[in-house]
Amino acid sequence: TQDYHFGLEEGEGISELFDCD
Amino acid sequence: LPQTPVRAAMSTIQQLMAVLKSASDKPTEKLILYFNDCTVNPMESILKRVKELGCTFKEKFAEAVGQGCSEIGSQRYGLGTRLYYRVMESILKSEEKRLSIHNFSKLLNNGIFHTSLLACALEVVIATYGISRNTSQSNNMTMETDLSFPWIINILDLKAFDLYKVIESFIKVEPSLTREMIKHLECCEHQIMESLAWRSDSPLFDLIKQSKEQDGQTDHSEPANC
Repeated sequence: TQDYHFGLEEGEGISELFDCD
Repeated sequence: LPQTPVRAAMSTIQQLMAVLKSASDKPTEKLILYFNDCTVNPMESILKRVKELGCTFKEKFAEAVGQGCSEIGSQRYGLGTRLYYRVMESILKSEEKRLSIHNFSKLLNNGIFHTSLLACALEVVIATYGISRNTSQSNNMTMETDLSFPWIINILDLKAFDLYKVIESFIKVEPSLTREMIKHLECCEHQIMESLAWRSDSPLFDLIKQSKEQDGQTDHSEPANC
């Protein structure tokens, strides 16, 4: 995965993206 | 033996098969524990969705590649389902560690999350066989042409922006993805960012609107979809 650009902020995950607490 | 395009393609498929050989096409014990920890148990709706989307996938697959290939469609969907459950479990473990919670009721009862995750898993399976076709240049395998992205989101009636939201987490938690597959998913992301997410029915516009409202900068003279 070294070439992949990760866009999620530090400490952010999929729960936030689907509006979950 | 020297590496050839065909050998490389077969190796990619064999690698996927090897990873998914031990995976289950049903929720694992660990996943069932997560489901039981939810305020509302999502198990029934998850199984129902997988079954219903399976019917759609197999029907559309046969339409795209020929009615004689419906068994191949079933096999591909079976592989996609295994990958879907495998990645779901890894995502939940990762989120459990990050958030220190066990109850994922909101996430696991979100149908869009599940459809997006399943679509991503199916795209990996389709692309694995698609890469094989492109590399081997075999005429009898050109049937995969019509299945290239964004075919999967169209047949599952999924918004591209929702698929975009799972891709990064999918890559993060699935260590078996080849470099080529990560590149493919990144290409899907770019296609979404550059055009698919900007279609008039995209949920992105609601998010932009919400964001502007939260910032107190709503401009009423210009609708968000302009």
